[in-house]
Amino acid sequence: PEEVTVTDVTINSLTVTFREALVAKGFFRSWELE
Amino acid sequence: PTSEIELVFHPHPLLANTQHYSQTRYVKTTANATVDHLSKYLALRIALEEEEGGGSSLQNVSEKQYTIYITTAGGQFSTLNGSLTLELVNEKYWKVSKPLELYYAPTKEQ
Repeated sequence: PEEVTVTDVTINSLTVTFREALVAKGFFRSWELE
Repeated sequence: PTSEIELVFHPHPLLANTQHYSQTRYVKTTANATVDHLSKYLALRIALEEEEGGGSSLQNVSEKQYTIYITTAGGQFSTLNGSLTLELVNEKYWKVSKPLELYYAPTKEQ
């Protein structure tokens, strides 16, 4: 995908990373979207 | 290593104002993320996007602002408990090999 936004979120000392794309194609590699 | 969850995140078709919340979001995160992490992420992203447009600030961002739902076999929307990990949601509610589909709406005041 053209652009991926990376954001860290912390709750109760556990930080996880989220990545978001504007389109699924090329981003969701393990499962093919229709 | 922690496995990765791929999810498609839609505005709730009945509870979210689809003119305001029109965006379907394609998100990846780790399986140890909880529903509360996802809710807080959403609140943060929406606040950032509104800030870019001269809107609200990030000061009051909270995981309580949005409620996360999943559809059940009967087509009903079921509220997800904030403490559930996305790995558990995947195993307990979704069970199919395609991106986890979840829905969001602003939390209703009790």
